[in-house]
Formats: sequence, structure tokens, C-alpha cells
Amino acid sequence: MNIFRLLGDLSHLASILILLQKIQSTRSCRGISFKTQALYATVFITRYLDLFYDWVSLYNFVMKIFFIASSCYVLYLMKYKYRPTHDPSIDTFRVEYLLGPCAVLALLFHYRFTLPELLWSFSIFLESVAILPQLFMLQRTGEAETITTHYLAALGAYRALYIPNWIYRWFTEDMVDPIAVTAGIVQTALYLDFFYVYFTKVLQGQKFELPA
Amino acid sequence: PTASPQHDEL
Repeated sequence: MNIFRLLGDLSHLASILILLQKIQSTRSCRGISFKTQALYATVFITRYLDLFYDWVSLYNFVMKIFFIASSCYVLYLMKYKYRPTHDPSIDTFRVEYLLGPCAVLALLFHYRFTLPELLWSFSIFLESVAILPQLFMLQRTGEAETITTHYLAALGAYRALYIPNWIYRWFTEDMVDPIAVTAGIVQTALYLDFFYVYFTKVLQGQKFELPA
Repeated sequence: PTASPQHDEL
């Protein structure tokens, strides 16, 4: 564990708490992509199967349980409790275009040809693109509530912090995980456009609005 | 570097 990874994980944790806060305080999931949330739940469930047979640490265990539980809870809130506030007509990204290629990539790039390892690879590739339906929705509506942009910024910061973590681990532990690193860099790159608007507008006190 | 990393990251 190093400072970059710890801050990254805390940022990830914060992003989920911000998302829950947004839904509870506005009593609405307007502006949140159900498809992205469903993809994250899929990512956590397929990646954390090792909960059943591999012990890393208490920290690791608790975080995994939290990520699985909170992602399923968000799905419940969106699908049942605040269902009327979710508008599927603007959440139109075709997720099959993500799931198919990620499955193919997992078959091509993995560390061992076993079911848990294939699912692990799949989850890594899927996580890297899971934000796309959300960003696509943002593009379509052209604006977002400020709290939603804080959620996305915290999520993006988590990914960005994992990059110095990998550089640090390369030097201190001689450890490199090419699958996670490649997918992680792609994932972080997807946020660049968002970060530009976030830093130049939202943090200056303006509303998140994309140029027409 | 290790060929088959431990999945100790989240």
C-alpha cells in the first residue's frame, strides 16, 4: 500500500458517497446513467470473486464488500425507489458494444486461462469503459448538476491516482501489471475532456455546461 | 517484473 493507492481508493469511496448523497438529497437520480451503474456492479461482482477463496487483507476485504454492496444499492435506488426520476430515453448508449469487445479482450489478454482470471481480465477492461454511457448522457444533455460533476471528478481522480501508484510499485516492488495499467491509462484518458470543463467551469463556481 | 501479478489492488 502506498499513498497514491490509498488516496485513490479513498477518492473512489468518496465518489460513491457523493453519488448516494446526490440521490438522497435531491430524491432523484436525474442525470445519472443507469447503464454505467449496472456496468460498475458487473465490474465489482466479476472482479471480487476472489473474496471466496483469497485473503489479501482486512482493508481489501472491507473495501470489496463495500463496493459490491453500494453498487447494488445504487441499482436498487434507481430501479425501484426513485424509478420515476430516471429517464431511459436519454440513457441510450448501447452497452452490448462494450460487453462484447471486453469479453473478446479478456479471452485474448489474461494471466491464466481459468474462469476467475478471465472474469478478472473482463472486469478490468469493462471498468475502463464503464463510464462511457454516463459521459455520453452528459454530452446529450449538455449540462449536469454540480453534485453529479463532483461524483465524476472523484471517480476520475481515483483512476488518475492509480497511475502514480503503478509507477511507484514498479520502482519499489518491481511489480507491473500490464493489463491493469493499459486499461487504467485508457480509463483515465476518457476523463480528460470532462476534467477540462470541471476545472475551468465548476471549480470557478459556474454551472457545468458544454458548449453548444 | 512479475509475470502473473497478485490481484491485491481494488
